[in-house]
Amino acid sequence: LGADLSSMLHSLGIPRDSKRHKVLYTFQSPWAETSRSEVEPRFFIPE
Amino acid sequence: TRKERYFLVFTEWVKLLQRVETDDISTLVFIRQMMEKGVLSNSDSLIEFFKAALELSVFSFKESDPTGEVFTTIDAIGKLITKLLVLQAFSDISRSEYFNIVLSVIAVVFAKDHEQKYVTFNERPHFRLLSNLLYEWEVLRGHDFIKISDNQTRRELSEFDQEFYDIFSTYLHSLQPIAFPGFSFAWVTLISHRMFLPTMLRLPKKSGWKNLMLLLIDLLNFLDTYTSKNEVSNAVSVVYKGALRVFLGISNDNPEFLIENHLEFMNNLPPSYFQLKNVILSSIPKKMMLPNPYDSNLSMEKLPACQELPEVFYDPISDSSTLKKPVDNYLRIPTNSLLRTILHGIYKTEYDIKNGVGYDLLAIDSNLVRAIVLHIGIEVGLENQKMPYSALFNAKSAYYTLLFNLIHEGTVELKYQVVQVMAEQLRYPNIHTYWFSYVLKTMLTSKDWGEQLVDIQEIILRSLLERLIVNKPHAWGISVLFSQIIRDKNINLLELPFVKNLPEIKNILAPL
Amino acid sequence: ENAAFKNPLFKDDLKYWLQSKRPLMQPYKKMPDRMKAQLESSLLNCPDSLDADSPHFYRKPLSLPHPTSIFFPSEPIRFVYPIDNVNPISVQEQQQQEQQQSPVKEQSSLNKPDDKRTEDKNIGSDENEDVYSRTSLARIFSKFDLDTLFFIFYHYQGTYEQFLAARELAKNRKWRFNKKDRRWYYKEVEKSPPGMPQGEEESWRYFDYQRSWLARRCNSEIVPTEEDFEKL
Repeated sequence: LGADLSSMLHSLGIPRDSKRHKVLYTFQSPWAETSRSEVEPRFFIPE
Repeated sequence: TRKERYFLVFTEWVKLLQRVETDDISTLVFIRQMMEKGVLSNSDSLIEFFKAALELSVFSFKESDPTGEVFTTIDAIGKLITKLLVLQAFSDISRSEYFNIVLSVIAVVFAKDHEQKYVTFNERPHFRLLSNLLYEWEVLRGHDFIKISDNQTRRELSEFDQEFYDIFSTYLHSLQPIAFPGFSFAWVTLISHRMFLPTMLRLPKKSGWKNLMLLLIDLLNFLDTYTSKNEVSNAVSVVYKGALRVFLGISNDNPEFLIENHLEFMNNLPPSYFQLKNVILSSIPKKMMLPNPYDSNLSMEKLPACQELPEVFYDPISDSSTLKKPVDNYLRIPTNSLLRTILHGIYKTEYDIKNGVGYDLLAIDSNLVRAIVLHIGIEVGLENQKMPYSALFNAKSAYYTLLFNLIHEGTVELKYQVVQVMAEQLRYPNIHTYWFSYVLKTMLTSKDWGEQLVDIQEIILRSLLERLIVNKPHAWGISVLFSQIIRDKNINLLELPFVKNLPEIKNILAPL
Repeated sequence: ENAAFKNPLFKDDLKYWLQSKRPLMQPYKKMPDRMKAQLESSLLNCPDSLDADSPHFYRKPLSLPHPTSIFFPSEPIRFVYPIDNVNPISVQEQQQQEQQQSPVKEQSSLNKPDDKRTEDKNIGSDENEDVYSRTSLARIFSKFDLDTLFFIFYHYQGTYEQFLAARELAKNRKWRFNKKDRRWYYKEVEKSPPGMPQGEEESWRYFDYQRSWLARRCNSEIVPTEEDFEKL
């Protein structure tokens, strides 16, 4: 029957409002338990 | 020994990076000296040096104080590998040969460590190195390698970018959990890495999709192989939870990837993973507004979106398949002999073990059934732009009769496979969702079934219910069809014999 | 067929690699104990977000290291934002919080029937919403004053922090970076006071990082031109 995904969505940072934010660029780890800290996303500094 | 000398040279490199910034000129001088003095002058020395450096790094990871900087040496290797990717003139070997050699050394050192150490194998240093390579490359490639001042090199790297990910994906594919169970959790973390997954999803012209499909299918195959019906080991269920979360992330960021590849995913998804199935099939295009599926006066006919063709990343029945011609010929002129040919082609000569809900074996080629059903949907979608509504939404049309006859003539497992694959096409508003919901609704009350009617009704309702009794998300098309069936005056579900005999089903349907 | 493996140097270790091909050709019907043990150990060693984080190499210290008390955390504090929360909390606090609070029961955004999926927020397309907006570091930067942002920008060249400082200055504080003189400029528009003929008085300020470390008014003739500004 699967599980209620709301806490998993919450841990992914997929907001409850329908505004979509990209979550994969700051994806810390496949599991909430091992997403202990934020990770440095890709960024770009012009010359 | 030469190996010990390589240890010394590598240790010097590690110490250098602890004293100067990584773009300091002394790092270039150091690399030039390694080239001139034969440490990195040809493939053989390259292999031996990196083998020594890797073994030393993995060893030092194990020896270092876990609360300190455990990755100093590993990080130094990653930096050296990427610097060499940029700096070398690549006259005698190409960039991709170099990268292949380095990844081959990494793979072999890793495999030896994995096989020899057995349960004391620690995946983390190997993970960190591959994670660093993704990071370093991402830093380099920003704004089309604008950091590279030399134009010639910059152009070469820009061309190499695609190859970098091709080669990297090939090695990731070889490191998959079925092959290296001791690396499983690191592997799932790598394929969903923030510097890999979003890049593969968004490489120009979807050129990363094929490799990404391969890796996600490796993950599904691992789950399918080791999910047995009565018990799933704790570790496998944790892998599953990770996979579910990755798919949710993809569905949020790039739903079109799941939308256009749904066939391949359904072909490889363990049949009992209904919630993951729903996550994949509930993906909707980013710009789309979903009308409320329970709205009683919702009709797909009035929805402009239901005339749109869903994108499919490849044609399901490739020309190589033996059945493409008979199916296409049948759709032009339906004949019994063609039907026989198609039916014959669907049955397999040997059983497949399948952890299905309610079945363990499969004597038909379910992937072929899925390909035929989707192919019919694609043909209908194309015809829909030319032919009138009445020609296609018609129980006499060849499209409908082929599906009808496959079910009518088929064994109960073929009946179920065809129906549940049609249910898979009920997704967000598009012409496939619209037409297949017409077909299922028509079939549900069609008198042409004769004494098979109740069996077909049971299979259709089962194919819908199994997708709705699981936790959300639910595919929009399934919800719409089911709520229409509930309200349909031509059928009273509670009167159906298989509902009357099953109180738990009756208890679900009665309140609805 | 991997050309690299043809090299004799791979000869004695290649057997370990080839050994891994067997379960691929012929997956086990039932997971053998050896494999179960390996899977368990993989779960135990599962890499976490710190392992996946960007490697940090040596950076020239800004100033001579002044003695800090031994109680200062050596590992950089990683901030984690519970999505709705506005105050950054450290990992330790979050772990305490998690023990107390039951998992958040909230209506998932997936498939709410009247779900109105709005226009997708591509990265950077929307003025303020981009990949970084929801990270704790970016939120902390929005609390820094200009002085701190300029300090980070000019003294942490090439780092993620410099990027965030520039992003905060440009996106939220509306300053603009001039590629030519590498100064940050700010255009002030003063409405003429009511009663006077309506007009707008434009004046420019720049941050003088070389001498006074102050924001100074530009004298009227050196007004920066548009193409001098970096497109951030």
